[in-house]
Amino acid sequence: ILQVRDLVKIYRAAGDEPPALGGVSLSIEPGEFIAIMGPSGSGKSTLMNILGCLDKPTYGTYVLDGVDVSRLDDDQLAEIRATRIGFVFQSFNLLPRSTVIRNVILPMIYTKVPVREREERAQEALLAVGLDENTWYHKSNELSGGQMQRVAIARALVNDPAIVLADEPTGNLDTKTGEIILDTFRKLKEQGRTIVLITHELSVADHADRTVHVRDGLIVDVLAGDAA
Amino acid sequence: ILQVRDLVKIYRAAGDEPPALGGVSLSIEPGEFIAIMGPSGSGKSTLMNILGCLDKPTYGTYVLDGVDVSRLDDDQLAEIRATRIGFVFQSFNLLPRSTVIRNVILPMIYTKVPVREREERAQEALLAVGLDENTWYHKSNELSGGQMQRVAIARALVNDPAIVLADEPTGNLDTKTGEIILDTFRKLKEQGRTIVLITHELSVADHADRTVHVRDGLIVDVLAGDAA
Ligand SMILES: Nc1ncnc2c1ncn2[C@@H]1O[C@H](COP(=O)(O)OP(=O)(O)OP(=O)(O)O)[C@@H](O)[C@H]1O
Ligand SMILES: Nc1ncnc2c1ncn2[C@@H]1O[C@H](COP(=O)(O)OP(=O)(O)OP(=O)(O)O)[C@@H](O)[C@H]1O
Ligand SMILES: [Mg+2]
Ligand SMILES: [Mg+2]
Repeated sequence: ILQVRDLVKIYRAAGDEPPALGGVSLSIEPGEFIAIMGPSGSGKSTLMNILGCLDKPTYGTYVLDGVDVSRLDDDQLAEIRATRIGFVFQSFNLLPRSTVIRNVILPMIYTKVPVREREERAQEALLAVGLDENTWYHKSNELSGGQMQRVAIARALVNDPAIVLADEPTGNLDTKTGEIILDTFRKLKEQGRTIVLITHELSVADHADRTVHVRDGLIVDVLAGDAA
Repeated sequence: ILQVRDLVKIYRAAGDEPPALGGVSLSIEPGEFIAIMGPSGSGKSTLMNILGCLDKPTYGTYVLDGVDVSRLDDDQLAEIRATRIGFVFQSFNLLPRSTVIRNVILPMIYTKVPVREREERAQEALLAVGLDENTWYHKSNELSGGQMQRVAIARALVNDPAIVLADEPTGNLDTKTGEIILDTFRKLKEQGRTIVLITHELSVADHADRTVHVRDGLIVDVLAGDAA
């Protein structure tokens, strides 16, 4: 279960800009599929980075499975990120000069997956996002934008995380390829995993149990089912 | 007028992968607004990179305003890119540690716009994509994904190019912000500029005069108006 209370994030203490998050509270149950929508610059990625233990709030609390995340040291946070959370970044964050398969194998080194299993699990994850052997040995910067996006998704799923956080995972994908990805997420939810997706497309939010609407660093609405 | 004939692009001569473009022909009139759609990996960005003089085909020809682009040397190509073409990259390609305003000013240094005019034109371009003074002095890596995308768009438009090539320009934008961008493109077309957009969203292709459908490195359909 993911619980944030009165979360505030201020990137620049000195300026007179409004905070990126101005006091956000949200509770996400295990097995829930949540969509987050809102205007560009409204704070969605900032919220997701805190949920993913990649960033700390300026004020407020984040309790993850009963543990106050602010009490954890860097090693403990790295452990959580590696074993319990799969994160798909808005700008992918692949290693550009490593191969596709190498990029997907990397998280399994941290979790000490047996070497002979790694290649196989990486290939399965890649096939699940529609990337076949033709792409596996490309460097990740020798791909189309949507192929890079799908490598980032495969990499996020390869350690079977309990929580999947995906920031605009279909932003660079045609509708048909996007459906393959959403299907994958739906199957993961049916296995009891928690899925949180940031999207600007209503057709994607339609797949969620609830849609959280963000505007100017605040949650302005939470609707069951799709966002309309 | 942009004319490609029998364009072939093979990235790796050695492999037995299909070509990224397998023989593409297309003619785009001045003042036309073209949408390009197709599955992830089908060759859209590859085609756009050739139209933008950023890449050369393996076979085939590209004639731009009566000039065979393959006859031009690197300086002449740089001249065309700087003065006649505005290019919005699928992955933005901003200078991460330079400010937003610096990123937008850069193209005007090449075209020797008077120094006192540059700041003003950069600010106008940023306001046109919905980015106000709050963002102008951020480093470009201190922005949301959609804000970075809009800086890339502003930068592409600041030299008043005759041809605008935009690769998924609304991929990271909520619907409302995306409409601001499409409005900007429509106004440019009304001024007689040529607009070519890659998009995976039908609602975006709806704004175009024609939609070109790409699949497996080939043009499979060209439809007037929207892509449906
Ligand atoms: N630098 C490269 N080296 C080798 N192959 C490449 C390179 N860039 C792209 N490709 C391959 O060329 C094909 C077409 O890529 P392209 O980027 O044009 O696709 P696209 O239609 O823009 O896809 P998307 O919608 O995912 O952005 C893909 O199969 C891709 O893997
Ligand atoms: N590193 C940073 N330093 C300063 N300000 C930042 C930084 N990253 C983001 N911001 C600002 O925080 C606000 C929220 O950013 P965030 O990335 O969370 O937006 P978003 O909702 O994900 O937007 P988008 O839909 O465009 O991706 C924006 O105004 C942005 O400019
Ligand atoms: Mg974002
Ligand atoms: Mg592309």
